[in-house]
Amino acid sequence: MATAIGKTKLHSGWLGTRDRDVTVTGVQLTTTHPPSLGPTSPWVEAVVPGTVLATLVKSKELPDPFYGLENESIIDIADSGRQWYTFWYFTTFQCKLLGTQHLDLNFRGINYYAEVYLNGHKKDVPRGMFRRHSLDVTDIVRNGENLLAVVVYPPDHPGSIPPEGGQGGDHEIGKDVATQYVEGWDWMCPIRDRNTGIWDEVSIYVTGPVKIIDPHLVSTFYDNYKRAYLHATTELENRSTSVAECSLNIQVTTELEGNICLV
Amino acid sequence: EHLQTQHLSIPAGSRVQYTFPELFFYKPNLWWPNGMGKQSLYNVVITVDVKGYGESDLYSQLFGFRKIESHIDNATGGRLFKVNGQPIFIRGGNWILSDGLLRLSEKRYKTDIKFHSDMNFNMIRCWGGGLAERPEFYYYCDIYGLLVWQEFWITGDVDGRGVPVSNPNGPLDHDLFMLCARDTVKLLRNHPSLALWVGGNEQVPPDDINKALKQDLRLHPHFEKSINGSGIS
Repeated sequence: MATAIGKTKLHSGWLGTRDRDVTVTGVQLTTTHPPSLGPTSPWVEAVVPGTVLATLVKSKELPDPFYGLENESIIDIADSGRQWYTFWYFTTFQCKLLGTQHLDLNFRGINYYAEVYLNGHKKDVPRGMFRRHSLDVTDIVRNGENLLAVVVYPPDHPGSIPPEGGQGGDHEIGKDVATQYVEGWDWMCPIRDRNTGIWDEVSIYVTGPVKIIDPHLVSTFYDNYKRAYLHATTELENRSTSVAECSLNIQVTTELEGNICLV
Repeated sequence: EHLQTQHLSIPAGSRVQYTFPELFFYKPNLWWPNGMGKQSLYNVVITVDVKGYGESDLYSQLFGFRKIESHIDNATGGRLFKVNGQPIFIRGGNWILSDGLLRLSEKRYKTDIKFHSDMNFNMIRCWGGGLAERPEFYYYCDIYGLLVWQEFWITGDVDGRGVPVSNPNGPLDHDLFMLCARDTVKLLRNHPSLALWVGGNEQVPPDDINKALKQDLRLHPHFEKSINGSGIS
C-alpha cells in the first residue's frame, strides 16, 4: 500500500555511536554495512530526538548529570575535543511512493550541523540550531526499506569553562547560533556536549505534486469584536514538470460539545 | 462562510504565495489567557487537490481569535498588555527549557505548562539563552492559556559584557542568525499563545540584527490600524 499523504515521525529504532568508533563511511553504513546492536558492537539505542549526552546516559555509558555531582565525572567538550561528541545516528524506515508522490526528510532541529546519508546518497545539513531542514529525497528513496545515517557535529565554538566557573564560561558558544546556557550559568552547570545532537523532531513527509508551505493565519476585529475576519496566506510549491490545476480549500471548524463540530 | 474553495494554476517547478479571500466570523469565541475566560480554539484545515491526482497536501492548525497589544508605560517603564481590548495583570514565570538533555516529550511539556496554569500564571517568558520553544510547548500554552514572551538568542555571551569580555557584536554569522529567526517565526507564528517577540535577554541585539528583526516583524499595514466601536479607524 502506498504511503499516505502527510507526516510520519521517525522517533524509534535509532542507533547511535561516537564518530571515533565508526570504521566505515556513511555510504557504506547505508548500503552494504548497516550497523546492529551486539556485545561487540559500539552502537547503542539512541534517543532521537535528543542530545548525544541523552543517548550516552540512556546507554549507561555516562551517569545522569543531573543527579548529585555526577556532572563532574563527565568530560567537557573543551577538554575532550569536538570529535568526542561528534555522533553518528542510524535508523531504517519503510516507504512506498506512487509515481507522482514526493518525499521530504525533515529535521526540525539539529545542533549544530550534519551530513545525512540515505541509501548511499549524501546530503549536507548546514549550520544553525534553530532552523528546519527539509530534504527532498524523492529521487533517493526506494520502495521498501530505506537506510538512513546522520553524523552530527557539535557547535564550532563550544568554548571552555574557567576553573572558577562563571556565567557563560568564556562566551565562545555565543559566536554560534545555538543555545547559550550550555556553557553554564548562575543557575545551571555546564552541559558537557553543549546539547549536540538531533534535538528535535525527525519525520518523513509525503505529498503529491503540490506542497503547502508555512501557512500564515491572522485575525482582524471590528465593531467591538462582533465581526472578525480570518486572513490566511500560504506558499505553494509545484514540484511536478507540468502546470498543476489546483483546488485550494480552507475550512474552519469548532468543537461545540463532545464530538459535535460546527462548520 | 467558513468553508472556501479557490482554483488556481501553478506553473511547473515553481513556488507561489497565495492569499485566500478573508473568512468572516460573527462573534467568534475568543481565545483568552488563563483566568480571563475560555481558551476557545478553532481548527483550520487547508488542503490542496490537484486535477488528475487528488489530495496533494493537507495542513491543520488550532487557531485562536485574539488580539494582543502591548506598550511600554511611560510612568513605570513596565510593559503593559491588553488582550482582546482588556487590560491584563501579567503573572509570569521564567522558562529556560524543560530538560537539559533536550528530552522534550509532549507529556513533560503538558505537565510543566499545566503546572504554570495551576499556579494562576498567565505568561511564560522563554529566556534568550535557552530555546526557541517547540510547537508542542506552544500547543499546551494554547490549551492552558499561557501567553508566551519569546526571546531570540542574544545574552551576556554576545553583548560585550562579562569576564572575559564576550563578543560585543553578537554571533559571528548575522545572516545565519536572521535565517534561524525567520524560520522560527514561521514555525510558531500561528499559535494564539505567542504574545511577544523580544530581541534578546536584557539588551538590544547588534544594530543590523535589531533593525532586521524589527523590519521583518513589523505589522503589515493592514493590521496596524486600531479597532474601535465602528470598525477600523
